[in-house]
Amino acid sequence: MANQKGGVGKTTTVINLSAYLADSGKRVLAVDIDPQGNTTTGLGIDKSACETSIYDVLLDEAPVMTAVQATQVPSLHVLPATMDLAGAEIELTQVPDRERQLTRVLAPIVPRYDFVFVDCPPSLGLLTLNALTAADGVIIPIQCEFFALEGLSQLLSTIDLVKRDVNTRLVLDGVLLTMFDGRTNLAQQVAEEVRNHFGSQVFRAVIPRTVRLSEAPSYGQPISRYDPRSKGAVLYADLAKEVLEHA
Amino acid sequence: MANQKGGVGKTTTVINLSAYLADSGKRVLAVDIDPQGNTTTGLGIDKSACETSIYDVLLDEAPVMTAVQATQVPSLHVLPATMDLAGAEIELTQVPDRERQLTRVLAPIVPRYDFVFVDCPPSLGLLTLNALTAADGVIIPIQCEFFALEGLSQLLSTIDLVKRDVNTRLVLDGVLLTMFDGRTNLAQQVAEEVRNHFGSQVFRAVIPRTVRLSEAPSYGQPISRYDPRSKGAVLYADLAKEVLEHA
Ligand SMILES: Nc1ncnc2c1ncn2[C@@H]1O[C@H](COP(=O)(O)OP(=O)(O)OP(=O)(O)O)[C@@H](O)[C@H]1O
Ligand SMILES: Nc1ncnc2c1ncn2[C@@H]1O[C@H](COP(=O)(O)OP(=O)(O)OP(=O)(O)O)[C@@H](O)[C@H]1O
Ligand SMILES: [Mg+2]
Ligand SMILES: [Mg+2]
Repeated sequence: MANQKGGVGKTTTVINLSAYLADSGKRVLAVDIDPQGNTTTGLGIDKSACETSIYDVLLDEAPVMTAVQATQVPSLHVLPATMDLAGAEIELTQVPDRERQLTRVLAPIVPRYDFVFVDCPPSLGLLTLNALTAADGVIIPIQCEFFALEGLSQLLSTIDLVKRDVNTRLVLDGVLLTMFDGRTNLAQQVAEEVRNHFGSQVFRAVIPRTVRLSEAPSYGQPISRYDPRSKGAVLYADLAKEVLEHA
Repeated sequence: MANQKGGVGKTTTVINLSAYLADSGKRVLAVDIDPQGNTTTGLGIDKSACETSIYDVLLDEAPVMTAVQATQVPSLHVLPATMDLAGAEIELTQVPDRERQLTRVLAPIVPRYDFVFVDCPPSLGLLTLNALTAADGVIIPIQCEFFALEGLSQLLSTIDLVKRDVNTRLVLDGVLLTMFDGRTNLAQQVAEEVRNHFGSQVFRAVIPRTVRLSEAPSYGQPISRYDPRSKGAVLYADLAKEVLEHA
């Protein structure tokens, strides 16, 4: 889940898409490599109680299974991030073959899951590069706002470079329109422009801007638990079905 | 203007606060060091037409005055960012005393302005460190949403480190509550928590979430030009008055 533009719904999508896929019987792992640790908190994990986090796994050779935690959603696990991850980008530059560090440390557990989602920070630095190198595909959430289109060419060229140099199997799984407010012309215009640009790669499910979606993380719950009948919940459930169709 | 949380209103605040201060007769420079270049576009500058940008000034020894451009607002200038800035963080690591590069290149022009605002990317990497090293003070925009509080301690400890090691004059100018939606409990709770934590350092002006504010950049205009009587415009004008009181 990548986009260097901030606040576009990367974390919200990892949390809610993961939860609906788990509810449909899939075994899902959500990996948080954003030092802010919003996926970790949004899934109800107390960061101060985490003994081992993704930082220890990436840089201190802690076995990955010691860091993975269960969540309140059966068959949804999380690999939590804590604040010490903030130093990781600089420390990773010392590691040989540094873009592949996440690929290496996740290798032992990837076979245990049907889906692994990685929540990236809002940048195209070494943590996001590690995610793109480890991934089979990338989902790009795009906010239906004016600035949303501005950084896209940078993101797409970064994906192309990773595919060319380190990870030939990387594909664009899809583009997800988020925070859509149908009452504004701006949202309609941005959505139209994204569809013109990406065509069938745009998921049919368009996530609306709703208060319930922004409230759910404050209870440490995905929307499927917090308010499953809300509009946002229905659209994330639709997205999960679409992802299952493609899988 | 710094906060590693993405999408909290850093760019929107630089654009609109700068424009109102310029309207009040101050000479203002907006420096865009975010590779996304949203401040540059939001002030109506065509990035593809920029011959010299902040990248050339930081890394190619272009004289800063050759990159500064006028905007449609008299006495508001912008130092634009283009996509090549994306490579700057890695290249800056080769520069001796790298945190002070922005301070060095801005030195010749700072005296010509009453206010210089630097719009940072959503990370605590070398570009943001350069901004904190060059600045007298930092304004932290905080979105009235749950995740907003999560990364604050990291940001505050980074500010403290910069103050201790490289820039002793750096102070917290204030905390600005943004995207406040009075109809939701969540926004009220976040605002209350921020006030409990920061007390009088929270600006009295609270910026509401309004469609007009999100539409203005698509016309390349600050809100003072796009819709000066809108609620968002009035609150940014109030913020400018408060900043002038403190100056
Ligand atoms: N569809 C939505 N409707 C309303 N609020 C939303 C929606 N999606 C996300 N939000 C809220 O908007 C804010 C930004 O979303 P989120 O944190 O998921 O984005 P992000 O891309 O992960 O941000 P960052 O770039 O900082 O990692 C959060 O406060 C979140 O709760
Ligand atoms: N008060 C507001 N009301 C409504 N929309 C807003 C408001 N402030 C900002 N926005 C919109 O929200 C989005 C995020 O704001 P902005 O880009 O200013 O944040 P940022 O912190 O600079 O983001 P980034 O972390 O990516 O640099 C933009 O699309 C902007 O137009
Ligand atoms: Mg996030
Ligand atoms: Mg910005």
